[in-house]
Amino acid sequence: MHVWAVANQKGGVGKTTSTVTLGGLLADQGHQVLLLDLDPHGSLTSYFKYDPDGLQKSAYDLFQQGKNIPKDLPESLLMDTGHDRLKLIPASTALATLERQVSAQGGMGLVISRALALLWNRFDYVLIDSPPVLGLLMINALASAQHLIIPVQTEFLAIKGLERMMRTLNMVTRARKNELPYTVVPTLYDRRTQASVQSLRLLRNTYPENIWNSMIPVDTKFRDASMAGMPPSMLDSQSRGVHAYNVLLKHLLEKQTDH
Amino acid sequence: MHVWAVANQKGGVGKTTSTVTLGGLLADQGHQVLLLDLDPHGSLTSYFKYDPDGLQKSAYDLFQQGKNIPKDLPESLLMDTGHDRLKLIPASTALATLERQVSAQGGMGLVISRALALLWNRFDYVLIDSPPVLGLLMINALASAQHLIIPVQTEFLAIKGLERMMRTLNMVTRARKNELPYTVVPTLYDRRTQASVQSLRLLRNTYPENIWNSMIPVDTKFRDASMAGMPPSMLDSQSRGVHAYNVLLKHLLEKQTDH
Ligand SMILES: Nc1ncnc2c1ncn2[C@@H]1O[C@H](COP(=O)(O)OP(=O)(O)OP(=O)(O)O)[C@@H](O)[C@H]1O
Ligand SMILES: Nc1ncnc2c1ncn2[C@@H]1O[C@H](COP(=O)(O)OP(=O)(O)OP(=O)(O)O)[C@@H](O)[C@H]1O
Ligand SMILES: [Mg+2]
Ligand SMILES: [Mg+2]
Repeated sequence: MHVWAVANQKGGVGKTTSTVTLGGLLADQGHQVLLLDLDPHGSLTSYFKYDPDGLQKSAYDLFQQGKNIPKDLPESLLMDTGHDRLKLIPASTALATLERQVSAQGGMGLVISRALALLWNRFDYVLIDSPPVLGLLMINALASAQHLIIPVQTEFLAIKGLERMMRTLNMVTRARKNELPYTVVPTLYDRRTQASVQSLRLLRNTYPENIWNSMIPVDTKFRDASMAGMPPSMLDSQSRGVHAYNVLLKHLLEKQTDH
Repeated sequence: MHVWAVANQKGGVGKTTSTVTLGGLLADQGHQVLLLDLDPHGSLTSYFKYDPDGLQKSAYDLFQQGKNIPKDLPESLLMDTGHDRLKLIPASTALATLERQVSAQGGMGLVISRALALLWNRFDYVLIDSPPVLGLLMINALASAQHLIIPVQTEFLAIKGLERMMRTLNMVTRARKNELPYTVVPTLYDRRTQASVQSLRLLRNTYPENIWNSMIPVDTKFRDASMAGMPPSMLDSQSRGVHAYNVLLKHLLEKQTDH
């Protein structure tokens, strides 16, 4: 099982969109895929028409168990997405209370790793959507991932935010004792604006080793897909945006076999 | 002095863009304007080319003082923006540590109100940019504001998030003992996409009393302005986006004189 985290401390850069699109494409290819929503705002959960405020069971239950997660708890949290091979563990807004509850206890950075270990033979890929804030939930996502995908909007402010994400990554890497490979993914690229073109060039110069050499263009079909509650490739597999994510997926899969 | 907070728990909906654009327009009209950055990510601070990781003084200092803020501390935090009548109190990334530090101590929800009271004769308007997370910083913004501006992207996921923002508003209103008037501002509107058109209609039906009856269109000039580090009206006062914010500002100023 491969675990990919999708994270960036900047808001609105395409984390949820990347998670659902890549997850949908992997499921289209025949893999069994789990999407895990660790954002208390629950965009990924709302995307599939579930209500993060009203759910009886969610990722929150994993944290309530903390050190000893019952063997069949993760499986009991799986929800349907309308795609045969794509399942979801939803977020609930109660996740927002965890920061204050557990910060005193320590050792809660590995809850998700322990939970995913119980699903190891059930899925081929797990994609984790994180909130735009450094805290316990993001730490859990980074601690359990084997690869980190960092969507970065091609605009000035988002690049400043990326430096911060890198510092967070360095911090987590020291705690993990092994490297966490990452890929910077330029998103919301709009070739009509100078700011987008120049930002992409700046990104490429600053992160030459770990940036994907293409980019995700602005594509209005993503909004249509989120309204329809379907992975974008299910709504329109030929759209520009889905095609770009397909090229990204090939790049990520090649990187994976390298090590 | 009028204090406006700009907040929404959803990321990337145009909070920082609204804060800097409205602030710039108010300064263009001859008002003395303060922008206050309460987002630990510091987008507003980076916008004006300051580094939220490297600043010696910032909004963080106000929280360190807590209950007794020295009289001349807020004034000492003011930074230039390149616009004569527009000043900034920047954010530092250290703001992200406040949640854990102070949650035990209670009573820290009024730090910003106390600090702004010390600047009461210095500015005509204060606009507060908040992070996309419910916590101490957002509570401070809502507790000190006389009006709340809620940017909402015209797409499905953002509307779900608005319900959550409303619940937060109700919670804060109970603690404030008086109403906090608010205006929902549809942003990033793209008339070419069905999802945008339908979302705007849904927003209008759901919040008929408190929604601004127009919307902010997608305008690539905003990215250019953030790269240039200037309020959008300074870069191009005739752009579609700036024009729309001008119409919004007229609406907000009319609402203000009503009560
Ligand atoms: N390539 C794209 N083209 C057009 N719109 C996009 C694209 N990617 C994302 N979007 C839209 O931009 C908005 C923000 O995207 P998304 O919610 O995925 O970002 P996020 O980083 O997950 O935000 P948050 O920080 O709130 O979690 C959504 O409305 C989404 O539909
Ligand atoms: N009307 C608009 N047209 C085009 N781009 C816009 C518009 N409003 C905002 N943007 C762009 O969208 C991105 C997100 O905007 P902004 O940073 O203001 O959102 P935010 O709500 O403050 O995000 P965060 O949750 O990270 O604080 C920025 O790149 C900004 O330049
Ligand atoms: Mg998201
Ligand atoms: Mg912002």
